[in-house]
Amino acid sequence: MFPVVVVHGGSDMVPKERSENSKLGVCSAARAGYAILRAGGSSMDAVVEAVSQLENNPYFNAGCGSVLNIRGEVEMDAIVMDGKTLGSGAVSAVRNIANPIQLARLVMDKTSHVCLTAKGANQFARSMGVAEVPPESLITEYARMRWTKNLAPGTDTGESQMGKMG
Amino acid sequence: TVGAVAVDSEGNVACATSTGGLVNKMEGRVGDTSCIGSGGYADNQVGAVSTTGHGEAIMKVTLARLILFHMEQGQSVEAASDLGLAYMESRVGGLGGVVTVDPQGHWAARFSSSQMAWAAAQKDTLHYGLLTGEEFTQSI
Repeated sequence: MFPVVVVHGGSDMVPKERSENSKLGVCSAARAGYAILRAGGSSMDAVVEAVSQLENNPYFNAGCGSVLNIRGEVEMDAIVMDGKTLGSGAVSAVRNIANPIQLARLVMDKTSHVCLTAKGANQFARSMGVAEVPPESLITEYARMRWTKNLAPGTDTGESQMGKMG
Repeated sequence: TVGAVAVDSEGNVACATSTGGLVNKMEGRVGDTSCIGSGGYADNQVGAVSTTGHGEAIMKVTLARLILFHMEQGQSVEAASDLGLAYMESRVGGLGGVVTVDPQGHWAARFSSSQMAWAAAQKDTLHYGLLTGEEFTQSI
C-alpha cells in the first residue's frame, strides 16, 4: 500500500486566463499533503494541510477567494472526516475565518458535535483562540467582479445560480 | 470548492472539503460541503470521497456516501465514482466532480462537468489535470 493524497478544485468552468494557476494550485496542495504522508504523518493531517493551502490560494472558491453572497459578503462551509473513527467536524455559514477547514477539525477534535453554523461557529472559533480576519481580506477583485455581474439589472439571481457550481 | 482525500502509511483514510458556496447565494444558504455524506465521507473499511458541484443535487443523492456504497458492492474507485456522478445527473440533473481513494491506495479523480482542477501524489509522482481525459505526470 502506497500513501496517496488527491486534491480538487471546483467543477465550475475555469476561465482560460485562470486555468494555469488553478493547475499550479492543486499541484502545490498535493505536494504539501504528500510531504506530510511521506514523513509518516496521518491522512487527516495531510488533507487539512492540502485544503488549507487551497483556502489560502485566491484562485479557488474557499477561504480567500470565496464567492460572495447576495449581500456581497463571504459565508463559508467546510468538513473533515476521519475514516478510522468515523469522527467528523463541520462548520457552515462561517465568516471572517481564514481557514474554515481547520475550524472544522477543531469541531471534530474538541466537541461532541458534528456541525456548528453561523454565529455559533464564529463563537466557537473565538473560544478556541482562532483569530478572526477582516472580511475584506477574504474578498478578491475577481469575486467582487462576479458578484457585481450577477447583480446587473435584468439578471435573475436565482436563475443565474442554477448553472453554477458551488 | 476545494477538497482532498488521503491514505496514510497505516491505511487510514480521511477527507476534507471547503467552499465559499454559490455566486450571489442567499444569505444563510448552506450547500453540500458541510453535510456529512454529501460533501465528503471517510471510512477505513471502504474509502474516502470529497465532492464538488451542484450542491443541492449532491445533497439529494448524498453523493460521497453513494460512491462508497458502490465500492462496498465491489466496484473500483473509478467505476464507483462514475456510477455516483451518472446517477446524480440522471436522477436530479446535477453535475459535479469527486476525488476518491480506497484503503489500499487506489485513487480516482472523476467529474461529469467539463472541468475540474485535480492533482494526486503517490510513489513520488504527481498526476494532475483540468479537462476531461487530461492527465499529466511529473516526478516529485
